[in-house]
Amino acid sequence: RQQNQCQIDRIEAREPDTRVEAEAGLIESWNPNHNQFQCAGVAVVRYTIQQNGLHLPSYTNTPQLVYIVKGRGILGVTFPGCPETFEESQRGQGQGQSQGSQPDRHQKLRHVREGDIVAIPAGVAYWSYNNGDQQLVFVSLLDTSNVNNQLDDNPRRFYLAGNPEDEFEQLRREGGRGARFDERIRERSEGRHSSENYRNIFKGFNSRYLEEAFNVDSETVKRLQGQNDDRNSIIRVKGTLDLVSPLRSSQEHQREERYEDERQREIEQERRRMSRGGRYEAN
Amino acid sequence: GLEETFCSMRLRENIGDPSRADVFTPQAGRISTVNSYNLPILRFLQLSAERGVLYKNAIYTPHWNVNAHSVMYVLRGRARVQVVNHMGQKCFDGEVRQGQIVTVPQNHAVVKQASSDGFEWVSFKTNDNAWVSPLAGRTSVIRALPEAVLANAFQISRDQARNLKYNREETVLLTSSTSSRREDRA
Repeated sequence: RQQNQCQIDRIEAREPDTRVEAEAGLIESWNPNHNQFQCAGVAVVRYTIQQNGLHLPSYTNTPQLVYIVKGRGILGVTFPGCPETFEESQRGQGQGQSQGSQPDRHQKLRHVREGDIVAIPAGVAYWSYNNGDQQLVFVSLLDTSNVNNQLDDNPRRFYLAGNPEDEFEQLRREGGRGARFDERIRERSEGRHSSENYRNIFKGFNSRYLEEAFNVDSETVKRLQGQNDDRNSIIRVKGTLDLVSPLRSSQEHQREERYEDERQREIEQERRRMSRGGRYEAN
Repeated sequence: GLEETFCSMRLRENIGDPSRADVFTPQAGRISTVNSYNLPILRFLQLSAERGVLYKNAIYTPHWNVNAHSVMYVLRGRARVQVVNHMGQKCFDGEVRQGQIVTVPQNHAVVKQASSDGFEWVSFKTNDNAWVSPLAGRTSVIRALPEAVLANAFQISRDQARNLKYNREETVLLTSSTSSRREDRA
């Protein structure tokens, strides 16, 4: 952090400076180059994900604290090297099942709802999905001055899919101040902004390496690189997202409540027996 | 009591010995790592290192360094290396050879493929417990994602998503269609 960054004459409440619209949502960010954010060494973004919207997997160069403002959803955080502990049983294996009917397995999913704070480490990829009946809104603070960020103080988001626009890139390029910045915001609001330069990280690799690394065909690699994909970073899921998840059914919930009631009754009976002076014999 | 602790701290760890490898694939190569778990003084230095050998045409899976920069010095052979930034643009795409250094910044995606001569390197990492996040292979982020997320994110079928997840069983060292086994002698 440079000297004098915290010599602020006047602090003002600020609305988001930029809006990036996507197929199924909206990303609004505050200009991280503004004095108050530079002083605090943070950047802030607000995400609005529509029903059945999926925010594509990405990671940032900073740790994040996320607050769920509204709605509920599913958060998938993928820690490298950790096992895929959410898995379907391998039913009917060895009975000539084709690969097409293999069960899915993936890393743990977290259900989030209004009021939750979620911590996401730097460099760890995550995605989120709105499975609720209203918009999912969350505010994310990116701690750019954190020791875990060894890059510069600019917040950066690395997308693993789609053809997304880094919400901070334009602000970063313009230095975030003065007329150039205002011009950029105007361009953006007038739809004159081109997202041609923004791609997911697979796009930077030669297709041949990806074909070899994943052992897949060139068509799959084209999709991986987001060619001809203009949905940006929040996409609308076709149908519903079919996940392996311990979402409790209401029936299961009722069964658990009944069990809990019975257990409480037993404890109460035991307590009464003991208070009548009966000798308690433990095993 | 300093002489019993700090003064006599172990300062040395050999990572060149093939038998000491932490990751080994007979067809692709090996990797040895030294970090603050096996050389505790590195906790003070907040640095670690990785020594790697890729056999002929083998690939170090596309990955990113989660919590460190990586400064790679080429010990032997040649490799094609690509480094990609957060905008999906190549920051480096070229062949590196013995005696050269390439810096891979934190979080930037990188892939390397050995030439027909093979490739050996040592990488210095700016974290005492540096870790990488592979993009392909058994421990990759793609494996950790639900099929449905992959299918929707990449606009592919469930079968294609399954192939993307499971077609590679190796962890980080991958054979290429032109790889060949090399006898590894100490």
